[in-house]
Amino acid sequence: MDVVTTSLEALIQRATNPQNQKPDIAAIEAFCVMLTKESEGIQIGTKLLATHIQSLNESEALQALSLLDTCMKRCGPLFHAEIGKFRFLNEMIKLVSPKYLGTRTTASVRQKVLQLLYTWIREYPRESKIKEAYEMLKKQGVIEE
Amino acid sequence: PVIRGFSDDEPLVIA
Repeated sequence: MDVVTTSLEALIQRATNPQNQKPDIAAIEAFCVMLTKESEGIQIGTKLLATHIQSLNESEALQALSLLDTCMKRCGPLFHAEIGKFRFLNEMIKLVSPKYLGTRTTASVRQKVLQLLYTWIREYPRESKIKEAYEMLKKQGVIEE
Repeated sequence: PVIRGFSDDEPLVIA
């Protein structure tokens, strides 16, 4: 296991730890910096985020979604492009789709996922797959406007 | 001309 993966893994564990009483700013900061500084950092970081947002522990999932939101704001267009691929978006879709994980995901996690997608459509219009995913969720009745 | 690499991605999952 290379040092980038182990470091990013350790950082996301800290940043999304269910024991956190308040956000671990240092871990969040270091995760974002490492994601953009290290080659492959974005690929490794998005895979870790996809895993953690699907945690069965609601606090961990919600903190991972907040970390995802922070990374979108801080990590730049290469990160947006990676999140804007179906490979990642599918992991968010599974959280809200009853065909996948939707039935075992809490309402607040499902709410946060939809809110992020809704926000990103406006903030990152070039990532057209985000809009495509959102439209599909509407068509499938997962989202009632 | 810039050769556009094919974007390595997967198909959209249908909810």
